[in-house]
Amino acid sequence: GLGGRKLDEEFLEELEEGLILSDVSVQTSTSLISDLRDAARRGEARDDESARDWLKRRVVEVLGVETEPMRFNPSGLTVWLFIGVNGVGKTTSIGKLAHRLVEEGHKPLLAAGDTFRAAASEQLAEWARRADVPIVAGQQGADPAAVVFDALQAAKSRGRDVVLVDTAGRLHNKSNLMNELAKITRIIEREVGHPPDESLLVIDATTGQNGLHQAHAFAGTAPLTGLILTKWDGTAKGGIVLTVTKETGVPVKLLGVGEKADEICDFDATEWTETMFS
Amino acid sequence: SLQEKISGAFAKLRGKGRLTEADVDLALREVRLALLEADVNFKIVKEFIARVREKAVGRDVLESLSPDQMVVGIVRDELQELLGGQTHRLNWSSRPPTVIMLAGLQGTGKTTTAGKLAGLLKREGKKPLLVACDVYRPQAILQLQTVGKQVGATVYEEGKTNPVHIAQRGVSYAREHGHDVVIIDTAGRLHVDEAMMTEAKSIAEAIRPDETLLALDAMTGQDAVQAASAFNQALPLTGVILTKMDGDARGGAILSVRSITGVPVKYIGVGEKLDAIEQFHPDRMAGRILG
Ligand SMILES: Nc1nc2c(ncn2[C@@H]2O[C@H](COP(=O)(O)OP(=O)(O)OP(=O)(O)O)[C@@H](O)[C@H]2O)c(=O)[nH]1
Ligand SMILES: Nc1nc2c(ncn2[C@@H]2O[C@H](COP(=O)(O)OP(=O)(O)OP(=O)(O)O)[C@@H](O)[C@H]2O)c(=O)[nH]1
Ligand SMILES: [Mg+2]
Ligand SMILES: [Mg+2]
Repeated sequence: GLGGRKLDEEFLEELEEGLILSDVSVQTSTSLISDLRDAARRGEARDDESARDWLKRRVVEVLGVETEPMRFNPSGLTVWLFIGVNGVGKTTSIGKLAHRLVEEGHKPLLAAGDTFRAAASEQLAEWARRADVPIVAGQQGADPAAVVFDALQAAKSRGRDVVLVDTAGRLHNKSNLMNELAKITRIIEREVGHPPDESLLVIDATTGQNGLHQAHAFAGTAPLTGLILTKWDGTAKGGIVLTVTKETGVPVKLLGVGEKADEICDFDATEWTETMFS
Repeated sequence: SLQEKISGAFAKLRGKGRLTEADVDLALREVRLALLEADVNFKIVKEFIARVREKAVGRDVLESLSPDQMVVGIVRDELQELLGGQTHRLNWSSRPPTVIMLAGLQGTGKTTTAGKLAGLLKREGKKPLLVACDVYRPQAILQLQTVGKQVGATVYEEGKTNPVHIAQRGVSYAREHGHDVVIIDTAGRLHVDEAMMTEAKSIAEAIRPDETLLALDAMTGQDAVQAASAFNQALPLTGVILTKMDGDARGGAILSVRSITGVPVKYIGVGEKLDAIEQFHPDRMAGRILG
């Protein structure tokens, strides 16, 4: 035909391989290619090019065509909680969002909920200085829930409208650390009368299949409202988020594209998918 | 477990005398899936399966084993061999100080590992010096100073200045003050960031490390091969430290990295505390990857 090579099994395998190489799970990849096969049988994808386009549209559909905006509380304090395993970019993402919120006319306050790791509070404090926003921190080893409590009180009394809560990185197979996180969520819920407006799981784009396990486990500590995919400026595609969104329904909301304050952008499913397939 | 899955596939083929192609392919389908789920690189999986297939087809099924046990045994042996049979130690310099440089992508655990290595070497009777060459990340120097204090190791820093000079002067300082080993912490960097890769190269060329260790996160997926190859090309590497092994990631990325670069694993990070560093055991890793 005019489109290109007639669709064959070898091409379908190539497409599946492409997904797996992007860290989409084998299960999700196989399921998507199976959907494509059905579409081809129905005559919706007759050649390689239209098959690829069909697959792209299907991926965008799974991710959610409409970008979900970040939620603000209409009547009181807005609270955004940042969680995830060690080293993925939680603190840096908060720093970037603090800048963005100030640019948008908001009055954010940072809560240094990582009271464990060396220089964690100081790292967040530097981001607070750069964005010129207040920060509430505690002593090394303090109860993180107590710091978060203090931060929420401070935000209310100082007329701040958004609290960005940083938490310590933690591996999701450590039940004591996951319990600690669940306690932080409970404290927030108790203090503002509702769960965090955003509970954001931060996932590193280089993460493989463990990303799905992370999502399932962290969903047990806070009601996940979004994913932040960081380090997307590298070569890793972060395809595991496709599996996570498909399996959990949690959408990707933001993309980390660098280490500087302005290097965060809203997730666009179509653009992301284009890059994944390039 | 993988063995259970394979034996499930073999349920109908019990008690055969010799592994046929059909038997082996049936088992290898499960092995392929297990390796991909463990984050082993797609292309490495292909090569690995082909190699195992060659070794397994036509093999006599031993009296004492079932066909599935045979195949799993071949797979485990092959994996273990690939991961590096013997325990790899640090290269010690004949003229002190021994210089160890840590490198890798952002957030993989370099600074924490630097502290762990300093603590470990102190326990072995050495006198390590930590050198702060990350002049970019907010409070990275403070982080290294904090871990240094926690393990009782001196930290050499010159604030946010030239990392190449800091490294050079750090090594001189070590020599002048009787430190027999220097551990250089560097900034996390992307392998596609030309300027930063050039910087890493410059640091390595200036101080000629005895060990250049890639800190690799155990949860790294398919991209591990790209990153590791690039770092190996630029530096080159003498070892890998596989971090966050106390998580439940299967860690298949190490198989890909080892296959592509030939670089051995020297240590594994098994926790956030500074004593959480252990020897790498290829047999245990093989079992973990297979799941
Ligand atoms: N290239 C790149 N690097 C990033 C991005 N986001 C974060 N980083 C880097 O990743 C490293 C870890 O970032 P952190 O913000 O400390 O990560 P974290 O999740 O808070 O880490 P822990 O608190 O230790 O668990 C730093 O070197 C950041 O500069 C990104 O989008 N792109
Ligand atoms: N659970 C666990 N956490 C680890 C391990 N190694 C490092 N971490 C944690 O991983 C996070 C990142 O560690 P860093 O030492 O800051 O990583 P880095 O490579 O120096 O980061 P950059 O300098 O930003 O590239 C911290 O939260 C560490 O506590 C480990 O073996 N196990
Ligand atoms: Mg942090
Ligand atoms: Mg560091």
